[in-house]
Amino acid sequence: QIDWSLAIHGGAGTLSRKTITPDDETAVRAALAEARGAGVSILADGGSALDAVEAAVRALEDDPAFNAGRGSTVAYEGHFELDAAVMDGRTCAAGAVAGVRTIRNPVSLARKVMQEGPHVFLAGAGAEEFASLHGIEPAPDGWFEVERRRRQWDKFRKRKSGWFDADVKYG
Amino acid sequence: TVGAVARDRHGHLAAATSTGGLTGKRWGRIGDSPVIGAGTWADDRSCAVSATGSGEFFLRAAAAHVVDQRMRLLGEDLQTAAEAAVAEVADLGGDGGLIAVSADGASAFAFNTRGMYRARCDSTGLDEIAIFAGE
Repeated sequence: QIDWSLAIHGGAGTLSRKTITPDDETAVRAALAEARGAGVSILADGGSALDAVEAAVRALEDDPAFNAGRGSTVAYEGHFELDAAVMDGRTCAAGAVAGVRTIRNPVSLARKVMQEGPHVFLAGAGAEEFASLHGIEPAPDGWFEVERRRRQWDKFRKRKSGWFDADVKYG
Repeated sequence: TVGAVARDRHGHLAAATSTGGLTGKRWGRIGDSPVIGAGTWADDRSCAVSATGSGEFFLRAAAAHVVDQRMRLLGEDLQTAAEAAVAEVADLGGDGGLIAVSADGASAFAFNTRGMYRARCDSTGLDEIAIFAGE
């Protein structure tokens, strides 16, 4: 009998022991453990699956090791565009946002859209306006930027065409 | 991309996915992560799913919803349905993976890449953190 259960991911791709340094591997495993712990502490105390997935994803968004929130990849013009979604299995209620640029934790905005918005999916400036009206925490200046992602973007700009997701091929 | 799926003590499921997308994306490109049924899905009757990978292919496969549909319509178990959904993505030319939990609390990983950052645990003591395929 399984009372509660949690699974998390931080992206998939061309991962091998040749492409990840031991230090990076240690950091990623620690980050996964922390995010898992954030969700488990809620579930083990009898909390909801919805609270658990939000807490776990917020932890992953705040960790620069992953392509979400802080540590996101850089878009063509040099800025950040973040997407997120939440779904509640009790009711099949859902909320999603796309192309937001100033929200520290897009997953929490997606949940707010689900619970307090009249629509399921908001994008761009409208999603940002909804966030402001509902007190969603903005990101501090420079929050999303990490050196590794900017180097990837520089490499991309030198190619002059196409798109790519550099070290973790996808995700 | 990052994601989480969970089943709580009351038997309820939830899923969440978040991403920065692709380096150099333009024209307002959106992948599967925020699209309900492609990269994110939860229904207490079957499963909760969060996906990561080549988003255009997960969109075309409606990958997360495929897991749900295979469980409910074909009676497949979670792991079988998850692997079948990733196989459908692969048939379209995509790669990546997904995580899922089912209404009975089982959990599953499925991916066709060389690795996926992943972890899972449950109330019975299951406790895993892994990166590479085969771990």
